[in-house]
Amino acid sequence: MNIFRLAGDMTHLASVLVLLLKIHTIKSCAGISLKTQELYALVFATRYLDLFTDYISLYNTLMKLIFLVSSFSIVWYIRHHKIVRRSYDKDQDTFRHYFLVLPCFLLALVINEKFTVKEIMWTFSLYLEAVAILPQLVLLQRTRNIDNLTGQYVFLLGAYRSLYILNWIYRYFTEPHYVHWITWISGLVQTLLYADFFYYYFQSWKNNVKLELPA
Amino acid sequence: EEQPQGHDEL
Repeated sequence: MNIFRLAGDMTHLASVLVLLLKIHTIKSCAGISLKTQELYALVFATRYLDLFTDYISLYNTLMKLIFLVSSFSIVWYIRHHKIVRRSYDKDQDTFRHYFLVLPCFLLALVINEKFTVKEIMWTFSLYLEAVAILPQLVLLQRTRNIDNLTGQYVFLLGAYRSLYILNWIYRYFTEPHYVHWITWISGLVQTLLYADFFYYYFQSWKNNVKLELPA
Repeated sequence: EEQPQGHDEL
């Protein structure tokens, strides 16, 4: 464990908690893409299959449980909570996220580190996580204005993956044989997807104006 | 004894 990875995990945890907090307190999911949340629940479900088989550390198991419970809770809130569901704008959240699942799965079948079920599911979750934010970014483009909590949510998600890239660089130089090209490239693609959002997020923060994303 | 699973990250 290094500081970049710990900071990355904490940032990731913060992003999920910010979202849960928003939905739970103001009982609204306005501006939040259900599709992105469903993709994230699928990412965690397919990545943490080894939750009960491979014990790595208490921290690892605890964090996996938190991510699983929180991501599925968010999906439940938006789909089934009698008040929250009313604020879900399904006419705007129209990204065909199923079109992301299949290519990621096929790619995982072809490009992976080991052709085993667990490894293929793990690789699938990596590819899916890289593109899971797309429905949310499309929704932000559509609804143009975004409220602070949604902006913070996306910002924290992007920041967590950027910190992980620093973690991978650190581990590459400090641990012999630590090479995971698939993880690194997938993580880089994911961070680049956030790059343009970051640009506009910082612009709005610097000029102290409401975040406007160009159409 | 199975070598530790390569993926120790979240």
